[in-house]
Amino acid sequence: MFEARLVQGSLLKKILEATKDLLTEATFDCSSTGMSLQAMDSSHVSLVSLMLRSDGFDAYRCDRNLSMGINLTSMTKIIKCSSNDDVVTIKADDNNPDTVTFMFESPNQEKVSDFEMKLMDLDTEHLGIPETDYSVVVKMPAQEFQRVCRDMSQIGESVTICCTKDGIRFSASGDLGTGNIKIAQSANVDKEEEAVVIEMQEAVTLTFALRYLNFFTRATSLSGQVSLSMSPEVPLVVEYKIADMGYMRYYLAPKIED
Amino acid sequence: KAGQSKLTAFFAGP
Repeated sequence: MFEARLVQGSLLKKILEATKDLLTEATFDCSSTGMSLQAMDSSHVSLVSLMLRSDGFDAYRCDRNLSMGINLTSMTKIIKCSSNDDVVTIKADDNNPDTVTFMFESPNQEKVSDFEMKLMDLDTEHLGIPETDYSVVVKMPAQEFQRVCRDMSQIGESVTICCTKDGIRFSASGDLGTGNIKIAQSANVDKEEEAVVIEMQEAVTLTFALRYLNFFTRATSLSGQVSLSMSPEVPLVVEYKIADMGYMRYYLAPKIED
Repeated sequence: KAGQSKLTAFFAGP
């Protein structure tokens, strides 16, 4: 028996929005720890890693580990049938292993809907991602990062990110010319969410495809802040924290000189 | 020009 109840049901809409450009299907792994998902996009350039800890749900029960192969397009159709203020419960029954049920309850309990969705048999290949100490970790407002990625993609297809202790510089070049955006570390801020904080061991310069970074910024509504973790010649980690529950992380392989 | 690398070049597979 698996049952996970989320009063803030709209969170699922935001999570699906944050995966839709990268994934069409994925396996949700459910255990007593929580629900997680790890999947690469079809070109194997980026990876989505979602963690929703069990203690972040309003009720959570998982008697035995369960892998649910989900067509995300179908799940999106079903989740769109919920209202933003609905309580969402995800249920899977051991006696009926080929389906998952989504139940939506209005706040006043007057409307209750349930949708049963067929699960898929997916070949999932989990990548082993080692714990890494990154050379640079930048925390900045998620909306600012979204704006930078959008603006840089007006200029070119890739962005070079150069991070020093003074700040972070984004540069792009293309047929029309070049663009640079430099953001300094905040001197002092009233609101933590508005801060730009750079933790640096060594300066790093890396180049990434903007197409993917723009896909990642679909997660902007999940969190006020985003963190960018970088080391020379390894994948970038873009993390959006999901308050009191976990995170949505994206990994992106760098562009490398041949 | 820099080429796009793949994640599988960095992380161990299944």
